[in-house]
Amino acid sequence: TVGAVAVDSAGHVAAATSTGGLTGKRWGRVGDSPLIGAGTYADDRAAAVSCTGAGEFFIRLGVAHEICARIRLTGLSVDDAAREMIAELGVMGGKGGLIAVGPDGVGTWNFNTPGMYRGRVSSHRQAEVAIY
Amino acid sequence: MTGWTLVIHGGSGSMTRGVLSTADDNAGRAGLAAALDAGGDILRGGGSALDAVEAAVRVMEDDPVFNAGRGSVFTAEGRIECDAAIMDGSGRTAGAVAGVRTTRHPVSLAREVMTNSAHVFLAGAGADSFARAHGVEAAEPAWFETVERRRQLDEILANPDAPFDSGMKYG
Repeated sequence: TVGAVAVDSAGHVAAATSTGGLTGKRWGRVGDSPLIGAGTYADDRAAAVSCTGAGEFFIRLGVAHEICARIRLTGLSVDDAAREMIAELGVMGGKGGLIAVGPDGVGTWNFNTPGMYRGRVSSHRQAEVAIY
Repeated sequence: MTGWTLVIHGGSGSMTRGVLSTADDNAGRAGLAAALDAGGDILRGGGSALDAVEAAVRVMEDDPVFNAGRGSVFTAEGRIECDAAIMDGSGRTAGAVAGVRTTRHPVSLAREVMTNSAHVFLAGAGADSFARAHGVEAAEPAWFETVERRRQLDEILANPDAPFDSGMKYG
């Protein structure tokens, strides 16, 4: 699974996710990536979010939309909302990660797996990539 | 707001230091850097977040390192079925596709659904037909297939106790 979230110089956010799913999947199984609100969501009032991992858990929690709702309704920061949802995912036994960015330009990532391919760049930060 | 930010991911999983070969580690980092370049150039030039996320994901869909587009994992039946979604925060418009097999960039097909259809989510052969009708670039199934993903499928199918990649070994 791959994904990207961005905020542009006009303050608009967007999210995109794309995947081949899980190796050996059967019966037309679809995970969270294409489900708006589960693996992908964007709302200028809150954030843009893209998720990766055990999709069934992200679907059940509605992770991408839940992060935006917590930011919009409780004033939580992008970072804290991301952390809360990955923690909740872990409690349910789910594994995975997510990236998020708010209209204020703060970008974040959070994951509970040993590794996540990830990167970020901004108008005030050099590009950086990481795996572990 | 005058600044811009792009964040990307290439999947999460059980990869740990030392499990990935140096070559795979380098290939992953190079793929991520290429995606940041593609999306960052758009934002640096004043382009939209929507264009930037599509451009970054397209680069990773073409990179066999990542499980999306070319280099996707196989289903138990030995096929490749891709899913993708895109969403614009300014109007909360969205497009998504699932189970597509002959469209080179599923994320661009999702954007075409968002922009030029009355729907949000199209699936299966219908989604691929929509792509052909809207001139979204096609690709033969062979374009998506890689030897390494075929090996991973064979490994999983050889172990009936692990019906699919529930351990996200190939996240």
